[in-house]
Amino acid sequence: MNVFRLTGDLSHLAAIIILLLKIWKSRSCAGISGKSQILFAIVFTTRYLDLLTSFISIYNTSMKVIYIGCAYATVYLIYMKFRATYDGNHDSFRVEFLVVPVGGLAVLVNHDFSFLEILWTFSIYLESVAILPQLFMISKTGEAETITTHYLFCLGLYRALYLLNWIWRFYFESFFDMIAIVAGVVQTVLYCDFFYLYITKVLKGKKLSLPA
Amino acid sequence: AKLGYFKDEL
Repeated sequence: MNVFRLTGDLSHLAAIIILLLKIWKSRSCAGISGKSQILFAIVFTTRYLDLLTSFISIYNTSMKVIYIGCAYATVYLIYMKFRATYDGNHDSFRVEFLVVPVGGLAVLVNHDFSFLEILWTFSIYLESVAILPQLFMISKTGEAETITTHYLFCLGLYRALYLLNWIWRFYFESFFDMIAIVAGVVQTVLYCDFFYLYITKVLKGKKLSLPA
Repeated sequence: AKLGYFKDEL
């Protein structure tokens, strides 16, 4: 464990909690892409099946359980409890255009052609593009609630911190995982224009509104 | 990176 990975995990946890609290407190999922949340639930489910087969640490297991629990709770709030506030018209990204190519790539490019490894690879690739429906929805509505931008900032920051973690592990533990690193770079790059807007607008107290 | 080693991350 290193400081980048720990702060990365905490940033990820913060994002998940911020979103869950936003929906729960405001009793509304306006501006939130349910499709992205479903993709994240799939990402966690396919990546954390090893919860059943291997134990790494209390930290590892508890974080995985929290991530999976919150992901499904968020999907439940969006599609069941507060579905009246779900903005389906603007959440129109065709996720099959993500899941199918990612699934194919996971079968073709992986470290080991085994069931768990292919699922893990699928989850890594899927996570790198899972935020696209959410970013697409914001570009369609032209704006985002400030709390949603904080959620996105923490979510984008987590994988950027993981990139630093992988540099650290390469240097100190001569370890690197090309699949995770390439997917992590793609994932972080997708947030760049959002990061720019967040830093130039939200941090200056303005509302995040895209040029319509 | 072989299976198992990398999987200590979330």
